[in-house]
Amino acid sequence: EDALISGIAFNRDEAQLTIAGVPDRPGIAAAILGPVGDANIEVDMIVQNVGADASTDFTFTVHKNDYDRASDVVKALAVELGAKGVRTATDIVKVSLVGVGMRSHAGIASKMFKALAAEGINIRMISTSEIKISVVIEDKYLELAVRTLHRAFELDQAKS
Amino acid sequence: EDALISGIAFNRDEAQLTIAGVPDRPGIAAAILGPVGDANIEVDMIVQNVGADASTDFTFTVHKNDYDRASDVVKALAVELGAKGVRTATDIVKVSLVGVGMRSHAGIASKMFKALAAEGINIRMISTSEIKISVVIEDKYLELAVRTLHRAFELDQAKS
Ligand SMILES: C[C@@H](O)[C@H](N)C(=O)O
Ligand SMILES: C[C@@H](O)[C@H](N)C(=O)O
Repeated sequence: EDALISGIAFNRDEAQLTIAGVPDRPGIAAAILGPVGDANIEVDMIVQNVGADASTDFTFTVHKNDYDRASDVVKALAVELGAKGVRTATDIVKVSLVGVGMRSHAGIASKMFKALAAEGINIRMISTSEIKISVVIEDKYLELAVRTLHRAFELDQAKS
Repeated sequence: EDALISGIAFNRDEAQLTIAGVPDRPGIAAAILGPVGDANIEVDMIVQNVGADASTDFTFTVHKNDYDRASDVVKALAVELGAKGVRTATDIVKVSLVGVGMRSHAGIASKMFKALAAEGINIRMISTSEIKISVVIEDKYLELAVRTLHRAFELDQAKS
């Protein structure tokens, strides 16, 4: 196994905005991000899963300070695009397993998910890259999640 | 603007598997990835958006060579988890804008999405990190997408 886990990162300054049921056709992603960028709102995660019935949900996260403005932009877009609705959450935290060579390691992801599940922590969103497996969970679980993952991946041992 | 775009990467060896309508409660993500990892199937992307009505869709990509085995695992899981169904696609390609400091740049993402939209390329999935904005599109658009993004981000100029 070539993966090397270097640590746990988290970001509790984010808010999530989802435009639900947007048309799944060319131009929609641009139609959403364009106005968000024009409003000078920075975006961290963008998550969109495969659609069904020609529609899908489009989610992105922003800094909590930009939430109100982003929410206004998104509500207007939802009407303009004929979306099903808008769902948002400010009680979120992004927790990431950081490492190298983590891509292709179903075992590492499942270990991370098992550890969180064992503490009753629901995983609201998942997004991965070669260097990070990120989950979005409810912010009240931040400390428990970080402690749990440190233990599961034996990251707390270097200091003992 | 502190972002630096270094290039376009793509992976045409992937297949996508989605378990649609899985229960959105602790333990489900682990219940899916566990058996996939146990079957020695490597996983590249994992994408899960926020749920609604206590359910969500769970998507991951594997190497095309592992598609048949992954498909068997997923179909069995869908039954076991009481999921709505399974959707899969082997006609996909992952195209990524690679750089540094790309996080927080709604303008970069919207430029990427606009460029693809202008060529009529539908974006099936989106997943982002600080160093990559990745989209999954239909594989027939690979060459067009890469050429379009090189032009949009002026990455073809170094060689002229
Ligand atoms: C859907 C799945 O991610 C579930 N929410 C879990 O925590 O395992
Ligand atoms: C939903 C959105 O991503 C759409 N498929 C697009 O290509 O813009």
